[in-house]
Amino acid sequence: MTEIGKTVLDSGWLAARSTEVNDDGVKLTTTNPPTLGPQSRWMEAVVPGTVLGTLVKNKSIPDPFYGLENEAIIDIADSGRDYYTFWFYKTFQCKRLLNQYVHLNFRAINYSAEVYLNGHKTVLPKGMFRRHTLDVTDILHPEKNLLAVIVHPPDHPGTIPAEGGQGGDHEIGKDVAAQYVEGWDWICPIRDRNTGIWDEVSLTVTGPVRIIDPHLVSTFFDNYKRAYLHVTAELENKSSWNADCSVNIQVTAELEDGVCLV
Amino acid sequence: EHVHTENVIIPAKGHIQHTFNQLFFYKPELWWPNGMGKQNLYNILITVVVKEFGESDSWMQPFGFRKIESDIDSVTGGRLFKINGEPIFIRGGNWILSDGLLRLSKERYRTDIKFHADMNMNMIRCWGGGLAERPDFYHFCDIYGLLVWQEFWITGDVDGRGVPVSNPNGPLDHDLFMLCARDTVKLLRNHPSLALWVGGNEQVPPKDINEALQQDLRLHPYFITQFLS
Repeated sequence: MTEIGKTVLDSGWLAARSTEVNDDGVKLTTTNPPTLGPQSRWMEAVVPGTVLGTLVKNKSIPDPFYGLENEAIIDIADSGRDYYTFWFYKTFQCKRLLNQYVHLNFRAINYSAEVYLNGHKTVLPKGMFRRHTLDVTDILHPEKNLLAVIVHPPDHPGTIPAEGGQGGDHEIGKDVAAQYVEGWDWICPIRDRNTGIWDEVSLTVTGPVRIIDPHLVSTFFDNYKRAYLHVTAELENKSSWNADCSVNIQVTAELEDGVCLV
Repeated sequence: EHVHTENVIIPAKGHIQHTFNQLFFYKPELWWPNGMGKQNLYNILITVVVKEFGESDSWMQPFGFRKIESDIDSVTGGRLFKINGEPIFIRGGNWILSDGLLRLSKERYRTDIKFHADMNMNMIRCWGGGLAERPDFYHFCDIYGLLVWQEFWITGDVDGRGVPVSNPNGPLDHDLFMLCARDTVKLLRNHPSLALWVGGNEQVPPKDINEALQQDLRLHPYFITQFLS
């Protein structure tokens, strides 16, 4: 049985360059899941992380932070976006109970992606600084679940002029993404423009009602003697019947040495 | 006194926004920036229990009671900050990001941010050409008392300057920019260290984006009203 709560998916990931994988996401997550091996194009991946982070970990490229090694890595402007379009793959287990709901969360992906889970496809829209939450309750398998994500680089990766300069040719500014990746006075261009699942991936299991993005605000009066805590939260009822809920807020101050005051 | 329960009925497949009655605190331990006092944090735990099912979800956040104000000083043109009514001399550091290949880790964040506190700094400015920093970054700023000045993804070099002027109107998709900005605000807004959202680095975002950001980020009138004792 799966406890209510969050499980971070940050191990056991594989990756491969999209141009070297013949299967599509449906096959990868049903009949033809990837495996590691001497002949396989798949490698162990770093998630959260970027394509270059995975390639450095596998020593497929030198670490760009040493010497002039960055010059040895082909830039996306020369290789084309497909060269840095990568598959990331993982299996996981999640035995949910009746009236439990499961969401798959990506806290940030650069720059757009398609997610395949057990043969079901979902498109994740563009944008480096946005979260994605998928309700996967109905497509989970009781035993092993197969997850594949193909991640595409920013739409406008730009070209680095011979003379370099802050932000290269500024094309990256057309997207909603970090701009330093075309190079700046303090850093060389990042060859994959930081394409990848660069922040936390998690599974959250809840009951029929889930809490979304609470907002906490404090206000003060009488010279900070009188304070109010204002709490607003979105509540979503996933079930098909009215949910009669009691919502509790508990505020504890951690004193020294782990003693709590409620 | 700090456990509060409210009953809510949520329709089938419903999605509601619920504002609780405010919780009263008498002289709470305040959160202060590095060098001004302790970084007192309270754990706020929200749980929802569904009748005939049991606990359905829970959410926890370390929270600091603090009031941050800042205005442009008419004499110097500089921005003056006040924390809990006390003026503060800002000693800040520039922050681009933890690692160029986004190899981000809690250990690295803790080390870097504690280093800033040990250098007696009380603010970190997150540059607009880098990231909207991550919750782990803000968590350690909460713990070590580093106020955060967080810029959105506009820079003077890439947006609206140069010969010829590049990206005079910023990114191509303004709706996407605002969607990312709003989601980022929701991700980070509960951290006591978050002191200031800034449109960009050395550049004002395109007019429509700037106005939308100012509109969305103003202090909600609900929190300005003076409650009578």
